[in-house]
Amino acid sequence: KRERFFSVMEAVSSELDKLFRRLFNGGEASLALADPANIDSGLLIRARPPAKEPRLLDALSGGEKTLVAIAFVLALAAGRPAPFYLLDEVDAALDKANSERLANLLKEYAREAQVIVISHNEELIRHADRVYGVVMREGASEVVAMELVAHARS
Amino acid sequence: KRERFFSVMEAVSSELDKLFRRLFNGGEASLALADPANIDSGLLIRARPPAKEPRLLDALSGGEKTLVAIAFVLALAAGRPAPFYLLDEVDAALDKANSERLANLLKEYAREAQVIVISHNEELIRHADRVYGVVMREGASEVVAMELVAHARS
Amino acid sequence: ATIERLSIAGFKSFRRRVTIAFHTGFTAIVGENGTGKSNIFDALTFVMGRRSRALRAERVEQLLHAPPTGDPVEEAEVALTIAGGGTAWGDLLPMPADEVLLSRRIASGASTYRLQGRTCPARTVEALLGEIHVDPNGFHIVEQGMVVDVLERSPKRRREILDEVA
Amino acid sequence: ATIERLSIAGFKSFRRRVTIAFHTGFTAIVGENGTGKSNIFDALTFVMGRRSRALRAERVEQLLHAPPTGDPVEEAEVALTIAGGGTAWGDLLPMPADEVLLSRRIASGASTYRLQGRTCPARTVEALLGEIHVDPNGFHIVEQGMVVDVLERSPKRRREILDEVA
Ligand SMILES: Nc1ncnc2c1ncn2[C@@H]1O[C@H](COP(=O)(O)OP(=O)(O)OP(=O)(O)O)[C@@H](O)[C@H]1O
Ligand SMILES: Nc1ncnc2c1ncn2[C@@H]1O[C@H](COP(=O)(O)OP(=O)(O)OP(=O)(O)O)[C@@H](O)[C@H]1O
Ligand SMILES: [Mg+2]
Ligand SMILES: [Mg+2]
Repeated sequence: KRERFFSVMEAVSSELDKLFRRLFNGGEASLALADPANIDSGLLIRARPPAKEPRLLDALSGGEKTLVAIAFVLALAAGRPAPFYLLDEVDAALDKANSERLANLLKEYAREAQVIVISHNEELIRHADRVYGVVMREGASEVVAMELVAHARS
Repeated sequence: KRERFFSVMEAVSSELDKLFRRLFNGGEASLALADPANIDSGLLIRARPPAKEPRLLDALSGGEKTLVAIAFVLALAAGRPAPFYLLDEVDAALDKANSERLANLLKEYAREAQVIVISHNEELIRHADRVYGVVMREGASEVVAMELVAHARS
Repeated sequence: ATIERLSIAGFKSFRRRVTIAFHTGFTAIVGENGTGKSNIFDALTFVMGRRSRALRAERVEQLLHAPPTGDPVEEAEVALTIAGGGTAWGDLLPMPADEVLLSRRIASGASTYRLQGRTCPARTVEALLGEIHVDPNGFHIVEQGMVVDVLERSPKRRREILDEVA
Repeated sequence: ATIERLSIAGFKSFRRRVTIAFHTGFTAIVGENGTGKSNIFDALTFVMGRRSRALRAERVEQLLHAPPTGDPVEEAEVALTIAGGGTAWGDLLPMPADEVLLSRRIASGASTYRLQGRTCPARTVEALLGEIHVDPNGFHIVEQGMVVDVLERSPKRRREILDEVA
């Protein structure tokens, strides 16, 4: 039971590092028990963006925290894969470059699992296999299937 | 003292309604005491977007809540004007049309007060009198004054 | 397992029945503020068993569609078609099936679940979803504004998360 | 009153001294994630008296710039030039002035305030800012991720807000 836990923590930690490096183009991340001797102690997330000194999670920027949180959520799949991911505007704090990196990562996850994303972000939407538009008419929501049109400005 | 409070509440409530209608292109908003007989009871915010039935604040969408919150913060100026507004990414949840409406409103407030906004949103940035770009080099932040260039695509 | 179709009627901002096909891969849902995107999210988690408090409603009645003028509707229903549960669902279904229709209805202030059209208790739905690793309160479902919440929870809470996936 | 200039040295991600002129009207601060925009926000509220806990740091030492390799700097300073305080500041300044230089320094684990270059207690800064209706924890200052907080606070807390502006 104890071995099972450590092997899952190791798998998720190494997946977290892999995803972090991918989203940040470098740096490192890992999980650790607050007290390695006590299996029930709290779980710490260590995250160090590239070209920066390791620092409290809380000192990270809004966009950096978003990427770490998403990496953690996706890394949990190394413990138990989820059949679908349902993400509502998780990209609100991301700049263009990070939105693009996240979109590419989600596209990869979408090969194994269903990825359903609500977003206002063109970067993310461009990578989708299908797009549904929601409109409101007279207080009632309606859903329209939308065509992904290639823009003149790439 | 009691009269002073009610007159401030009335002024802020009517300003909130004015700002709300402006940001939502209609609808209505107001402030009310939870118990009108008790001057120390809680303060309720009523907000009804256009073409929708009045509903709990909590049932509003992310973008709608953002607009109500900003309208409330700006309406407080009717009680006591602030010399500057410092807003860090308050527009994260807003779609293009709402960002545009917010930007126009902030531009107006900027005639009387200083408005300093941190944003990734082109709609908001376009309306600014000046833009500072922040970059990071070798773990150190640097600030550059930027030129607002009129885009070919308006 | 995959989510095939979601059908929403009378729930939150959905007056007439709306059906959305999800398919495999990457689906994006877009639209202006206040149009109903997060309400689709709510419908999906609602039919999977999430409580009304987590759906931005204080009581189940508030989930019934209320038009701008006039009375709220009397009934709301959300139906979800899931495929590929395979053998995991063996005992929980009335008879073996590749596709499962799971629905949840609100009427007269109460909510009822149906599986393949037959009424069933909430725990059957919970067990069925558990078999395919779906948890309406799970980490693979991230509500609007909640993405960094997992970092702000106490280290203890985060430690429990690992248990849940282990 | 207006904020004229903000000067940041050794504070959070600012190694060499950076000076930003604010002027009247609408100023936008842009840049990619993690470049230091919110740190500018923090510098502005820091010099006005906000506590380190509200600046994403547990202790004041964490506000000292730490380069990617090597030791943190020994000292941090943020200086703010405010104009147009007018007669409101009469008694609080050493002598009448149109422009006021307010600065806050961290060294040896302690923070000190200076007004026109002379050391002063935190309450003098608080009084000075109060005269021009500036509150480092006021509603005219909205931190990243906190905009809807005012709606989520209890109605009691919101009621107190009205008192603060009345
Ligand atoms: N029971 C109900 N009946 C009718 N309309 C409702 C009901 N509950 C919520 N709504 C409406 O649904 C709208 C919110 O929809 P939703 O939260 O899905 O928006 P959204 O598309 O996610 O917007 P955003 O981009 O701002 O997050 C609100 O305007 C609200 O008035
Ligand atoms: N004491 C410090 N020394 C050096 N760097 C620091 C210090 N404190 C914070 N930082 C760095 O500052 C960066 C965060 O900056 P900030 O929060 O201002 O970003 P931002 O521009 O607001 O980004 P976002 O758009 O993502 O919100 C972090 O990468 C953090 O590592
Ligand atoms: Mg939403
Ligand atoms: Mg920031």
